[in-house]
Amino acid sequence: MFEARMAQAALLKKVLEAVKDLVTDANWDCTSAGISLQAMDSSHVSLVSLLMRKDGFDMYRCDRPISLGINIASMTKIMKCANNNDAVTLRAEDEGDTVVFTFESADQEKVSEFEMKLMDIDSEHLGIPEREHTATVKMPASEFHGICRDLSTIGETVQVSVTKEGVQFTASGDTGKGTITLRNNSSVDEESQQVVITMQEELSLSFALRYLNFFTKATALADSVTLSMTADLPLVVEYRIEDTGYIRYFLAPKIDD
Amino acid sequence: TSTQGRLDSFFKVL
Repeated sequence: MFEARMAQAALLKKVLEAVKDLVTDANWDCTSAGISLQAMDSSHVSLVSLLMRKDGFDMYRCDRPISLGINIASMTKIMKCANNNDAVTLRAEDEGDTVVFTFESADQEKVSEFEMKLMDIDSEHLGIPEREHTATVKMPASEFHGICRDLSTIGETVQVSVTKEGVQFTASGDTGKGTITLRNNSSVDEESQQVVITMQEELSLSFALRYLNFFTKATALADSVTLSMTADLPLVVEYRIEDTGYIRYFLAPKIDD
Repeated sequence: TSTQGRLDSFFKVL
């Protein structure tokens, strides 16, 4: 038996918002530790890795590991039936082929139940080692969102350059060129407003803005975002989900021909 | 010019 209850449907809605543009179907892997999901986009250029630890739930029970194969669009439609303040419970039998969503209104006067068929999803899992990166940039999530949106009006690729001076985002296209520079401001009082750059050496990498714009759909989940970069390795874009999990995106760099 | 890398070439498929 798997059963997990979260106090606010809004959180699960935000998580779905953050994956639905990249992933069509995904296995939600449930264990006694929590729920995780790893899925690549159809062109295998990017990957999303989600972790929601059990301590983020009001109630959590998972008698044995179970993979819930879910069509993300179907789940998004069902979650749209919940109010943001509703409590939501997910429930699945060990050998079952459905997952049941129960929404309870804050005043407990309305209870809705939706059953969704599970899918058999044969997905490739990638082994991603935790590693130190050459440079990391932590910045307000809304700032990163704005930069990706603004530079998309100029070009398709952004060059991210980290130097002692700060981090520079540059895009160029037929109409011209745009450059946005952020300086380290780790002395700002409000932690969520800080730009904190760590760097072992200067580096410059290029990434497809189309995918970065998909990643910024997670902006509502966190105040800050951290970009981790190493030459010739995929970029990691991480949004922490309170203290109980994260959503990480990986994007393969563009390679010079 | 540049080409878009794929993740499969960076991480091991389990």
